[in-house]
Amino acid sequence: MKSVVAVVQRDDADGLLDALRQNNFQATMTSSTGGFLREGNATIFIGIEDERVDQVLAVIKENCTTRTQFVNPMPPVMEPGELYLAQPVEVQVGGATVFVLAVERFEKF
Amino acid sequence: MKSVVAVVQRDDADGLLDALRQNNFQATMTSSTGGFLREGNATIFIGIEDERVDQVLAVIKENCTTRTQFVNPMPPVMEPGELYLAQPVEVQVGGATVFVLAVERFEKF
Amino acid sequence: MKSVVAVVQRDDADGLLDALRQNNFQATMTSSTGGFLREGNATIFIGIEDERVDQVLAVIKENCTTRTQFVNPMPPVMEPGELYLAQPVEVQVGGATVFVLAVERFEKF
Ligand SMILES: Nc1ncnc2c1ncn2[C@@H]1O[C@@H]2COP(=O)(O)O[C@H]3[C@@H](O)[C@H](n4cnc5c(N)ncnc54)O[C@@H]3COP(=O)(O)O[C@H]2[C@H]1O
Ligand SMILES: Nc1ncnc2c1ncn2[C@@H]1O[C@@H]2COP(=O)(O)O[C@H]3[C@@H](O)[C@H](n4cnc5c(N)ncnc54)O[C@@H]3COP(=O)(O)O[C@H]2[C@H]1O
Ligand SMILES: Nc1ncnc2c1ncn2[C@@H]1O[C@@H]2COP(=O)(O)O[C@H]3[C@@H](O)[C@H](n4cnc5c(N)ncnc54)O[C@@H]3COP(=O)(O)O[C@H]2[C@H]1O
Repeated sequence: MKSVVAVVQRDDADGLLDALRQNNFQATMTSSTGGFLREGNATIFIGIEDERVDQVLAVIKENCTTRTQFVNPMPPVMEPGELYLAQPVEVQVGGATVFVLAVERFEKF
Repeated sequence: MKSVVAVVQRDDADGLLDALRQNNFQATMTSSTGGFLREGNATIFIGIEDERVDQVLAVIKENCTTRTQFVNPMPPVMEPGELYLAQPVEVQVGGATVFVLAVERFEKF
Repeated sequence: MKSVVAVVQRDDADGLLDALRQNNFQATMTSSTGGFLREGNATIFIGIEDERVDQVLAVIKENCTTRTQFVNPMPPVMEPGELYLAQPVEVQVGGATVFVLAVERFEKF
């Protein structure tokens, strides 16, 4: 048994849950926040048998897309009267960041 | 050290946390959402010594109950003018889905 | 690859995310609740290469502080007419409770 933990963008979360359901994967989602952009994203975990890991990774890959975000960089420390025009910086946010962990024991009550 | 991760129904979460506290287990809870019903549930994780795993599973089992939910199935694609009467479908939602993971290192600061 | 999961106090969460970013650690945060005090705290997980575990633990230790909370204990069961004056009880809440888990596989899509 493995636990597959995927951090995905909020815009992809519902579509991914639909695709997981259609492929007979059970999943649980929690709301989360990215450490860098401090924007809301989603963390989805899926408990599955060992031999289905490749299949679930393919479903995640197909349903999550890389996007470009424009971020205003932190302004540098300024002298009074100095003018600073923030040039938004382009940041690529990946479709999914995925961790596969071993599950020692699985129970349903 | 093990990390016991239990997905439980929202209605059982407070009772389970009380029972864990009475049995001297420390725990942390996050709000979560089920992939199938898309309803709110709760994910509780408990870091414990290896020899207490059976005891904590017994506490979880005693405090979480299976319930029946009635769900309106997704309507099929319809022709204009066709009438569709949704027959609610009965879905059993288990008391707890539990994963036990190995913890390599534990620190408190 | 390891997954470092740290339960920290809400007051330390933003400062810790800043420090992780400055030290080039990527992280994801979810809101959580302590099982004992039932107060909001934060659970932050960080996927890192094996050889950086000590460094990230040092960053967590430096940015999380132990605090004292005053909690009103649960009143005992009382006879009618008996007077009960709750003496608030002092509880120490640690800076961080940290679990290190092994990651079998890591993917970015
Ligand atoms: N120090 C830095 N300098 C420049 N650019 C930086 C950076 N740190 C992050 N970024 C960029 O910002 C994007 C969003 O990161 P964020 O931390 O908000 O949101 C992250 C975070 O929530 C999670 N994540 C990624 N790697 C992680 C890891 N090793 N551990 C825990 N969570 C991770 O996945 C989300 C998407 O990550 P992804 O790598 O695709 O996309 C990242 C990355 O392209
Ligand atoms: N494709 C399908 N066809 C028909 N019925 C289906 C189905 N998928 C789920 N169900 C039913 O719906 C109940 C609620 O599932 P949900 O995904 O909302 O809520 C789930 C989910 O949040 C979590 N969960 C269960 N198994 C999991 C797994 N392998 N990985 C991650 N989370 C899991 O535990 C909650 C309760 O699960 P439980 O199995 O007791 O109860 C499930 C199951 O009886
Ligand atoms: N039965 C009991 N009797 C007397 N005092 C008790 C107690 N249970 C907890 N405490 C005290 O209350 C503080 C807050 O616990 P809480 O469960 O709200 O919040 C906890 C919980 O969310 C998490 N945590 C700690 N140990 C954990 C574990 N083994 N598994 C999962 N989460 C844990 O870290 C937070 C801070 O824990 P920390 O140990 O520093 O601080 C704890 C501890 O000093």
